[in-house]
Parts: sequence; structure tokens; C-alpha cells
Amino acid sequence: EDTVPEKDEL
Amino acid sequence: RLLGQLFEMYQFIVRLLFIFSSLCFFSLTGISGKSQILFALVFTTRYLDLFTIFISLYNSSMKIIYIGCAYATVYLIYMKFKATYDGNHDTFRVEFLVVPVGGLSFLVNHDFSPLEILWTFSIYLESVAILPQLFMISKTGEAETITTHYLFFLGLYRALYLVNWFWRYYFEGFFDLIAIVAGVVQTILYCDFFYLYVTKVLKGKKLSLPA
Repeated sequence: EDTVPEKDEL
Repeated sequence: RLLGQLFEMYQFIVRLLFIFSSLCFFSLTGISGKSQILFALVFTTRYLDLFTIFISLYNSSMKIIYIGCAYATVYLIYMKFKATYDGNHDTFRVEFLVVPVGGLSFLVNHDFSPLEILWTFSIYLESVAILPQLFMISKTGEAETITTHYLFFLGLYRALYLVNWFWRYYFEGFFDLIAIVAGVVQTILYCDFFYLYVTKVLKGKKLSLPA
């Protein structure tokens, strides 16, 4: 995978 | 999403209630210390980004509360109320979880960087961290009602995240496959327990399994 999803969840 | 986070908060409140009720009765009967150590490890490795990114005051403070509660729980079980902790029945071999999960987080992750691998490790570990607790219940054949309420909400909050992820994918095009797959696994592991909870505990019976 090329993109790292945003970590805005707990 | 808000609902998911509210329930997440709720499970921590139930956890605190559990601790306080234990303080009153001086008993930690039925709770797995090993699962609680795993949860402490989960929150420690996941929230290392406290030092690198800032999302909101709510987000940061909840992270600190989670880590604090996790370690407070471990402290209460292994130090303060060691006498009432039923270690003889808490015999799940945690290395059978931590080692494969560690290996998998090196192999399947979004980015091969230390923080990202630790985050992935925490996501995978969370999905299975309840196994020592479920193992303990199956071994002793019963659980305190407060333990079952705690476990129910612990499971419910990930199940609600599934709704949140579906929602975010549909409306924002956002998805995180690692979190989704782990969340599905975690929810499936709880299904058997959910069934017992609804059919027994909610009908006012103490959870006890047939021998």
C-alpha cells in the first residue's frame, strides 16, 4: 500500500 | 463515529465501576490480569503518536485517560489486590498471541516504519487481547455479573466502530483496511460471548456455563 490512512480514531 | 466513541468511553466507565466495586468487595474474582496487561500494551503502542501528531484536545486527553486506566487496572490486579486475583485460572499463554501478532505486524502494515509497525501491532493485538479473559471464563465456567457487563461494552465499542467505518467509507471515501479487518475479527471473537450475555446476563442470571 502506498498511503498511510490518517490516525484520527482512538 | 461519535456513538462509537461514546461507547468506548462507556466501556472505560464500566471498567472504572468494576474497579471501584472491586475496591468495595476487595475482590477481583473472574478478571483476567493477562488480558489487562495486553490492553495496557495495546494502548501504549498505539498512542505513541501523542508525541508526533495533534488531532484535538479530546483525542489527546482520551489517549492519556486510556493509557492511565489500563496501567491503573494492571496495578490494582497485580499489586493492590493481588490476594483476590485468581491467577491459578488465568493460564492462557500470552506468548502465543504476542509473537504471531508481532510477526504479522512486520509483514502486513501500511508503512515499514517503527511507529507504524507499533500501531499495526496494537491494532492486531487488540483484536485478540480478550482471549485470555474468555479462556478464563470457559475454564472457571462462570463470571461475575460486573465482569460480563465490562466485557460486553468492551466488545460493543469495536462492533460500533464497524458502523462508523462503513459510514466513513460511504460518505468520506475513507477506509483503513488493517483497522477494519482487525475490528471484524475482534467482533467475531465476541459473538459467542454476546450470545451468552443476551440470553443469560440480561435475564438476570449470573453467567455460568454448563460443565
